[in-house]
Amino acid sequence: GEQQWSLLPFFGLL
Amino acid sequence: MLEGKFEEASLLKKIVEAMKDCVSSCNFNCTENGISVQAVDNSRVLLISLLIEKDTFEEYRCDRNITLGVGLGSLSKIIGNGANSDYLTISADDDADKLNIIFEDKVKDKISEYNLKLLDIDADLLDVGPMDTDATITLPSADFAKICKDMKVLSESLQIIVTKDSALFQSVGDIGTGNIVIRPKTDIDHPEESVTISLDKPIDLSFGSKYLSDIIKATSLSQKVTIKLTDQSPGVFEYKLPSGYLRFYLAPKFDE
Repeated sequence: GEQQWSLLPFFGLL
Repeated sequence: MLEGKFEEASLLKKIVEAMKDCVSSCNFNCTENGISVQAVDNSRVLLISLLIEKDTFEEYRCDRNITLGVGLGSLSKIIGNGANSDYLTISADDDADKLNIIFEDKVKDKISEYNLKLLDIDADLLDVGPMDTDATITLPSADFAKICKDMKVLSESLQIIVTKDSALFQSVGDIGTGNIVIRPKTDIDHPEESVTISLDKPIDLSFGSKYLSDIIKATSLSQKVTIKLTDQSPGVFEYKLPSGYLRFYLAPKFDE
């Protein structure tokens, strides 16, 4: 199956 | 003091309609160069980046940088009261707690004025730096919307596979499978119908159909959409404004 990634590993919180 | 006059109310209407189902509220950051928004949906899967450059406006001034916290559902209701062809002027004093919205009918002698209460929004900001791009697809935005809608009947995921001369959109679900292939095409008579694909590295990425459904609500903003894809990275879906853009960054899915 597939899981949805969050954006956080890519962009990170400012 | 901020004051921005749109030639037609329809532009801001379309922008708000494209955003309001992803994020309920966001900060409008106003500077002398224009208005920008960065907002992330609750699941932090989809990020919206909006830039309305100064040149988009018929008239624009912003003496000091101000941040306006706006409930998009509320703004949508008020903007819905104006006609698409009306002039629309938004204004706010420095340290304002409300946004003033004025519609001017271009034919009748009629002016409608509303105030929207502003919100104090403490939102997450993500650090979106410049991104490498392995593949770029530009296609008519209506075609992309149809592909997303058609594939969504099959699966919660849409797989996008880009090779040198084609982009394949694929859905695999319980009821069956679907494949749509598009290839580059130059239409000299109707440039808005052209399709371009540029590729540095082949791409195979999956995205959540639910989020793509939100993204394609921006379709009316631009005749074209540009999709920038990079292996194992968020996809960027860009709708150009007359001067500026509405961009969506969507995290890909991954195999468990």
